[in-house]
Amino acid sequence: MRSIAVLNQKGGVGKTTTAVNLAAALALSGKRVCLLDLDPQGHASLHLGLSVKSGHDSIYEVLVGEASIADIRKQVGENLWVVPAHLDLAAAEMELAGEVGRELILKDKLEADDAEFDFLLIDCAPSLGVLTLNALAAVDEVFLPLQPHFLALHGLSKLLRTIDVVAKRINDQLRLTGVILCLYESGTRLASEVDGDVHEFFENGSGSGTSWSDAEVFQTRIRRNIRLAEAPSFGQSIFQYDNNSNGAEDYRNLAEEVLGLQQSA
Amino acid sequence: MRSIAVLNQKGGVGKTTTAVNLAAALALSGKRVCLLDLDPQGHASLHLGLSVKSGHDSIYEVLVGEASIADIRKQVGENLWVVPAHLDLAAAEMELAGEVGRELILKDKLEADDAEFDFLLIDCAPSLGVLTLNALAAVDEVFLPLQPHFLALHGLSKLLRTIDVVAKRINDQLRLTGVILCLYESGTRLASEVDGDVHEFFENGSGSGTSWSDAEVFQTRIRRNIRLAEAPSFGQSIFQYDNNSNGAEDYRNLAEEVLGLQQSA
Ligand SMILES: Nc1ncnc2c1ncn2[C@@H]1O[C@H](COP(=O)(O)OP(=O)(O)OP(=O)(O)O)[C@@H](O)[C@H]1O
Ligand SMILES: Nc1ncnc2c1ncn2[C@@H]1O[C@H](COP(=O)(O)OP(=O)(O)OP(=O)(O)O)[C@@H](O)[C@H]1O
Ligand SMILES: [Mg+2]
Ligand SMILES: [Mg+2]
Repeated sequence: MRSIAVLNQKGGVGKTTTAVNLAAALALSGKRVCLLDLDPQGHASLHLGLSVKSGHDSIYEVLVGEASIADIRKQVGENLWVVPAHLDLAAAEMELAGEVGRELILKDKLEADDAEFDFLLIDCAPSLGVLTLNALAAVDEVFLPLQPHFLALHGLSKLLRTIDVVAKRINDQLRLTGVILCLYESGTRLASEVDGDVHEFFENGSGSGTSWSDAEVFQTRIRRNIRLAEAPSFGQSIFQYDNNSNGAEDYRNLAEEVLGLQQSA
Repeated sequence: MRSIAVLNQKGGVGKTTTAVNLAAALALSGKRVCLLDLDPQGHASLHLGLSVKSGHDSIYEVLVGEASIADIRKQVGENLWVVPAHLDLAAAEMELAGEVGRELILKDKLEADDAEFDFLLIDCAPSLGVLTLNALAAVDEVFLPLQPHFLALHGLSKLLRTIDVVAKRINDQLRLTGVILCLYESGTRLASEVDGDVHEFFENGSGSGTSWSDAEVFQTRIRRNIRLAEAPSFGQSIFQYDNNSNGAEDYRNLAEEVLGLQQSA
């Protein structure tokens, strides 16, 4: 099973849109996919039409309580399951603060889960707090969505250092394997300049033996497309909402690249 | 002096772009404006071409150390001053955690500052932590930038409750006075639908006697315009970068509305 955390501590760069639609695209191509919502805002869950009540059936009950992942996982489409989040999760940051091995709880719960998937995708909150650390401790790969704007690479060093620390201390399998340019305004000079900067940055890191030295910038760029912003208000993936849109085309292409890209590290 | 915190805990909705360009527009109209960067990411400072070294001259030194605001404030244009931030500020969240009256430090430092301004605008981080609480304790008004997408109003109740708690316990002058629709994709059904939802939400709150019952949704919508995303990479406001752009026109119009809107509460 390929396990991938979709992460960028910067807000509003396309993490959820990517986690949801990449998961949906992989499911449509016949892979069994589990999408785990690890954001207290619960946007990935809402995006696929799930609404979770407080005190029931969210990943919060799994992390701080007795629930198992299997108890709360919901099937939302052929080959596609969602482990939903709820705002209760905001309390987990505080509640887990003092706990020994607090970054390893999700990993344990996932290992206790005997369901078989081809892909686990985790949608992370825009933060490097304890929930996101749980994701990093539990997966092998990180995908990094970036908006090609001026400050795209600003703050990246902090994220890369966090991945490095987790890789050294807790999870030596962890690698940043993919970078996805999202919210891409084609034809603008800004997008193409930052695109160039991003490629240069990751080429310079290549071979450095760090947890991000094998990171590949996907050739597929996810273009700005209003359909991608509309789909969540119908509780649908882009493929259900508008299968002929640019948004659907881009996420289908991204999925093909992800499938072609064997985890080489 | 009108003191305004530009706040939304959601990331990437246009807070910094608004704080910077509204400040610049007000300065161009002859008002003396102080823009205070309260985000450890320091985007507002970078946006106007300031780069601050660690250990020197940022609002961090003011909050945890002996520096005064006057020591670190820089003039960046006629009528426009910036109090810059630096990533050191990320430590303040932790360092101030145990301190008595930790939300009132900025207020004290501002009161000790005898410089005269017509406007103080504070650019907040996408968070409701201790730095943002310092902003809320220190100002009379909150402006809320919203991106007219599906989840614009989701999570708003938490923000409004935070403003209410600060207003009750710490700062009875505090009101949410303005809502600004940003990143507006004109001509899309999504924008006009969420626009309608936002108006309805704030009309329903009107007269409720809460800290947001007088909130006005500005008539000016800030349209999506690539020039607004390009300007920061030159360290310029939109007026310096492209005075004829839609972005410049929209922020000029917003400033006129802000000036026409007397603080009525
Ligand atoms: N390619 C795109 N074209 C148009 N709109 C998009 C695109 N990608 C994302 N959006 C919209 O932009 C907004 C932010 O995207 P999204 O929620 O995926 O970002 P995020 O990184 O998960 O944000 P957060 O940090 O809050 O979790 C959403 O309203 C989403 O629908
Ligand atoms: N109206 C607009 N048109 C085009 N691009 C915009 C517009 N407003 C903001 N942007 C761009 O969108 C990105 C996010 O905007 P901005 O940084 O102002 O949001 P923010 O709410 O301050 O984000 P954060 O939560 O990270 O502080 C930036 O790259 C900015 O240049
Ligand atoms: Mg998200
Ligand atoms: Mg900002």
